[in-house]
Amino acid sequence: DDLLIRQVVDDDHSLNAEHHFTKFKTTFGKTYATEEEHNYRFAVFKSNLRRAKKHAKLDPSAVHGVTKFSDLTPREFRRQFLGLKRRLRLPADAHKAPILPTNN
Amino acid sequence: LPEDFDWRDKGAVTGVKDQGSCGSCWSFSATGALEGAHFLATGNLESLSEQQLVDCDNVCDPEEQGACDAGCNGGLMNNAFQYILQSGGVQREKDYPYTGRDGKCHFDKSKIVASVSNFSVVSLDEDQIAANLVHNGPLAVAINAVYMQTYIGGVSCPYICGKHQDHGVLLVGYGAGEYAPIRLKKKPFWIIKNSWGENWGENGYYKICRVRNICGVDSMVSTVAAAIS
Repeated sequence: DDLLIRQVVDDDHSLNAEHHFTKFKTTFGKTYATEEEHNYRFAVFKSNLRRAKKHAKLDPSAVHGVTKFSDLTPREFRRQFLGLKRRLRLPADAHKAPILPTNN
Repeated sequence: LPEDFDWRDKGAVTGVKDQGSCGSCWSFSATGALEGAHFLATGNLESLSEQQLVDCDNVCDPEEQGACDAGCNGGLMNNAFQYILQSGGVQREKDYPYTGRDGKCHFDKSKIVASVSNFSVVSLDEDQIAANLVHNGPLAVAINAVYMQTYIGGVSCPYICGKHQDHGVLLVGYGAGEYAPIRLKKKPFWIIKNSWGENWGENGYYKICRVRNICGVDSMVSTVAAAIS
């Protein structure tokens, strides 16, 4: 962020969170059973908007923003949509593919 | 090796699927690799059943305690290949359709359409990964998915990646470079097929930088060969 520009509106306002949340619900057909649930999901959504902004800074060659997962906490996202049961490393006991020529 | 390569252009990749709210990414990664290998072996592209793996595969990784395939609670692509080897094969998607929930196994051996003859892991070397991709078909890969929750498009090339957000996907191609305005240069990338439907990412696909094992994409790569009956 440019330090010469002072932020004069609060973060929620600058993120335009309410507008984005309304659009998100319409786009992805999201409905929540209770007002309490709705408010909780809005809070998660705002947190994810901040995360998307952070991701955009840390990953500048990609576009980050609102996705269909924007009302999920990272933990919910992991539990519901991931599912790899092991650390990322080359399995030591598995058969190794033969080395292939890569020139010409 | 060609500068750009994409198995989608050659008809080896089925449409983007959607795993729903179920941790079955590993099964989609495994069937995607076998769909490609089966296409290479037979010339026919068949959409294969993930639900068969979700319901019937309980194979465990001998290297890591507790790393057993468990339907919507997660699994591993290599375990799935081992299961397919042991069981004889996989049915068509339409014969054993996806429900997105754990269910009782009702595998019918008489309806097997694709089988595994062999599978192996590919070394961390990115040229070897590309060579195996071109030579053997789409590859089952694991990736840290922390940036995928907010990803919309472009080439993802984060400076750092998180922990404990690991996901099974399918490597279907690579590109020589897409211009990244912020870095003022072209960045080579891998093309990844995901299983979160077409309304995620770039029509269901993810592009990630092809340098430095970004988000662990080079760490767990498997190639599979299909048996010809």
